[in-house]
Amino acid sequence: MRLTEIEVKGFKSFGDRVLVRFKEGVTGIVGPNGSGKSNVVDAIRWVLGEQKSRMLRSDKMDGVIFNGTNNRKQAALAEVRLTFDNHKGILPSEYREVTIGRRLYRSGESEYLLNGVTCRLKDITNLFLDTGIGSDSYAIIELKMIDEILNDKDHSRRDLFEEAT
Amino acid sequence: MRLTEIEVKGFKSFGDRVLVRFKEGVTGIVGPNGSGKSNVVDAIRWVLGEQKSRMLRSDKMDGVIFNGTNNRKQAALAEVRLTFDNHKGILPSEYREVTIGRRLYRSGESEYLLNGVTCRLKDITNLFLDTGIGSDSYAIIELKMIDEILNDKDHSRRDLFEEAT
Amino acid sequence: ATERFLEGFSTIREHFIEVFRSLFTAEDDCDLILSHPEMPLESSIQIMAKPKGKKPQSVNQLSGGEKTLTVTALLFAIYLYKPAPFCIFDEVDAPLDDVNIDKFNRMIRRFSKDSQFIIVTHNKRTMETTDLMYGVTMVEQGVSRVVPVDFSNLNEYVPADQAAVP
Amino acid sequence: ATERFLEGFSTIREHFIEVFRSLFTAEDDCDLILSHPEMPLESSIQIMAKPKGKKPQSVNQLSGGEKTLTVTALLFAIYLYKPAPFCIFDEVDAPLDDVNIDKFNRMIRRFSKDSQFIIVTHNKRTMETTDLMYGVTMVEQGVSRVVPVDFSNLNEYVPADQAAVP
Ligand SMILES: Nc1ncnc2c1ncn2[C@@H]1O[C@H](COP(=O)(O)OP(=O)(O)OP(=O)(O)O)[C@@H](O)[C@H]1O
Ligand SMILES: Nc1ncnc2c1ncn2[C@@H]1O[C@H](COP(=O)(O)OP(=O)(O)OP(=O)(O)O)[C@@H](O)[C@H]1O
Ligand SMILES: [Mg+2]
Ligand SMILES: [Mg+2]
Repeated sequence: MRLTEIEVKGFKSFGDRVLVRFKEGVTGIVGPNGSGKSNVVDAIRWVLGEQKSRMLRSDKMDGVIFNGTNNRKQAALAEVRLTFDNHKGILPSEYREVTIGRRLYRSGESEYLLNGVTCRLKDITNLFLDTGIGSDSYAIIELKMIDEILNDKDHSRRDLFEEAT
Repeated sequence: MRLTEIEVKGFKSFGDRVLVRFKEGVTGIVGPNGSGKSNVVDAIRWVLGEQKSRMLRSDKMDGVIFNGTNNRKQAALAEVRLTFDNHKGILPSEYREVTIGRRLYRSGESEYLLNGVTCRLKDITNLFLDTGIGSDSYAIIELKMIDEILNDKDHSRRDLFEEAT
Repeated sequence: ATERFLEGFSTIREHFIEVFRSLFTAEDDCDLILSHPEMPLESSIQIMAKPKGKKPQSVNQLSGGEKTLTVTALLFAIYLYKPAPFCIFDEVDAPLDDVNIDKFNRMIRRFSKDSQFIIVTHNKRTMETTDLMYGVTMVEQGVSRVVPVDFSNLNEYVPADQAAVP
Repeated sequence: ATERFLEGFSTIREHFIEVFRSLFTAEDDCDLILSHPEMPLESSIQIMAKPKGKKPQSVNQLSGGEKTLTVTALLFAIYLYKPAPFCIFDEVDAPLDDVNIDKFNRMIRRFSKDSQFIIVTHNKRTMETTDLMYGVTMVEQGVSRVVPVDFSNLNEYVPADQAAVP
């Protein structure tokens, strides 16, 4: 089951809709400081259901909505869609392509979508149960976590093992 | 007042005596992972009076004594000496060259030295008062501190200002 | 559940030793130890890492790069036990020297036959090992856009030589 | 003491704005704000940093590299107010891209006329800006030694091309 595509609009620095297609193997994400690379990683965490705003470097959840620039208005909603190729049937869905989506409106309303149909967060987490994919997955790693795992901060090391076993 | 020389023996990975001479301007310290570069920085912090073992990545203060290898016995004592050129008279000492030293014996005994004469830690900190030099100086910076200053962990940002003003 | 944890733990531990030795060398030593083997589900897991010749009191005494490689070995050991379909690393190569960056990236390539990897990096050596690269830039202030890059147009997106080195 | 703190604070704040704008650009904005201006000695100090065009809610929303440059600007602002005879930076350049590394190192060169700098780094661009370099190695396992290096013998101490890139 691999990631085929991510579509981001109104999420963090993605004022314009951005579509990135992924292939097999190793994809590099490069660019200057502050350009938005970690924001792509945040978008993936967020659409997978991340609930802790501080994991997304934000004080409050609405901090992830594009807050505008000197030349642009802020966005009314943040939206991310992640598409998976499910031809191996790893995800318990009869679809060959599975798209999960998440929206957050500035009003505070929030939606989760599965193949375009509104669903609950639970439906998404159930879909990925036992695949090792999730917002707190042991497969999304940044440098700070290296230290946290080493110091076993907040039982992070224990969680890592429990997640896997 | 500039740093002219550091001499390290029995401190951390410096099983052999090492002498490094510094010049004016910018000195780079390079080398592979785990070779001992940060240990040089730790040696400077330690001889300036660092009392917190965790600032030196150690559980206990005796963790800074060279603990031996497969082919070598551990050291009985850790010793660091730092020499300053005081020709501008910034340090309140009549000497043109000022050398501070620190020793820690495995027995737990510890010594501070000023120009070869045993003294108290207080004599060393008094010497550097108002120079901006000290083990918790705002002039010894590692990457972790960038985050701590940004998050103002343990009033680190406040301390920075108080140190300077 | 205890059964499954113990079986998982023991497999991950074997993988950890194997991966650690390929990120370090065959003469380097490591281990994963349960603090309370009789109560595995209550146990915390201790990491022991001992680069050749050294006798570190704890993993905390290791250098920045050694710590990164050690935790990376643990993560890859877990991926061998329970492969994640995709792995994302955000600038995890930053503390590594050139030799270790190459080992790290070779390990990623080995695992990339079965899992997809997304690697955020500033490092040119890491970039050389990718199959595909995307450049993220802000042509309009504050607005990110993403474009495919390869080594021919890399300098437009990762401006390396625009600033003169004094 | 309040007098001295306020006078120091206001000078450091001016330096911060100036240094920030040379590490970023003249169009970037920043500030240092006392949480309780009427009680300066009880106040905490807030950092506001606003790269051009962006409207970050707080410094926490900034990227890794932007945060590093911002705190670096604050540190240099303090050095301008109260110069430290020597400054030691341990791999502070790790999160920076090439353009920012050059700016960072140019700032260090500027300050190095009055203060001594000791820079621990893995980065070749940073190495090019040093006046003198020492290589730390472990020829004997677990035992560090230090030797002068320059670009002619650098590869013996910072082995860059020993591992073949696949
Ligand atoms: N809600 C938002 N609206 C607009 N911009 C945002 C929002 N949240 C974050 N940003 C901007 O995104 C930028 C950070 O992007 P990101 O962390 O992805 O950078 P990066 O490419 O990872 O950089 P680095 O190489 O320094 O890590 C910041 O400048 C921040 O101001
Ligand atoms: N008391 C000690 N006796 C012997 N060796 C020690 C002692 N304390 C630390 N070391 C060793 O020193 C090494 C770490 O050195 P240091 O942190 O200086 O590396 P470094 O050159 O900064 O590497 P990096 O580039 O990864 O940051 C570790 O491998 C550790 O085992
Ligand atoms: Mg980033
Ligand atoms: Mg180090």
